[in-house]
Amino acid sequence: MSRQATLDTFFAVR
Amino acid sequence: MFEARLVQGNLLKKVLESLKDLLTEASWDCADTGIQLQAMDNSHVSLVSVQLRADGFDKFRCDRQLSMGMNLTSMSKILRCAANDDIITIKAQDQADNVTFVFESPNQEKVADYEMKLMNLDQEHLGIPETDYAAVIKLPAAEFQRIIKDLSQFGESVVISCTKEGVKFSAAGDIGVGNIKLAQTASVDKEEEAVTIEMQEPVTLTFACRYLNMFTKATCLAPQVTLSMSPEVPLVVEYKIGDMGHVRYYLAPKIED
Repeated sequence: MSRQATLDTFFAVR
Repeated sequence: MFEARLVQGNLLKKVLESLKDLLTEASWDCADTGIQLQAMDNSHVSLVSVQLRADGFDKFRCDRQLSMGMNLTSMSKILRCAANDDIITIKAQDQADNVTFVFESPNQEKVADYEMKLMNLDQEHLGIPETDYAAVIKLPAAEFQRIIKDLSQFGESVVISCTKEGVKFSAAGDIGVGNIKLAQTASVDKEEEAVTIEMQEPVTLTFACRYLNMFTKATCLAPQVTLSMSPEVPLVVEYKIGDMGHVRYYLAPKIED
């Protein structure tokens, strides 16, 4: 099974 | 004072069509360099980044930076009142709480203006790291749209796999399996029909069809789309907006547990 990642994991809040 | 006039007003109409399914509201950040928008969808799975450079407008004036928060559904409704060949001007006073859209017919015989309330949006901006992507695929935008539409019938996800031989799109579900392979084109009459692949290393990633389908709403903007992929990082789907900027979509991959 795969799960949907979110962008928060990859991009930091500026 | 902010004022931006675009003779090719239909570009703006198309930009809105490419955003409105993914975002309900967003801020347009205006500066003397141009207009930018960056926003994530509610679930934080995808992000849209739009750039419209000042030099792409026929007239551009922005005395001080301003952030115009807009309901994109409303903005889209207003832009649908503009004809495809209308000249569009966006105007706002400094610290105004509304924005005006002016639509002029090419012969100047019809002029319409629509005023819309601005919103105070507390939006966080994300820093997107500079990435050298392992694979950069350029293909006709209509072809990409067709592939995603076709494979969406099979399952919720599409696997995009890029190797030296070409790029493969696959989906699997209850009714069966679908695979579409595109090889790099050897020679084409028209540049916009080409499939080109620049690859440092093979990459395979899985993405949700739902988002890819929403990205393809931008197909009307450009003849070609660029897909940039690296292992375990978000996909970038880019459409050029004439020669004045781009719409870029970022999509987080699906990850094996």
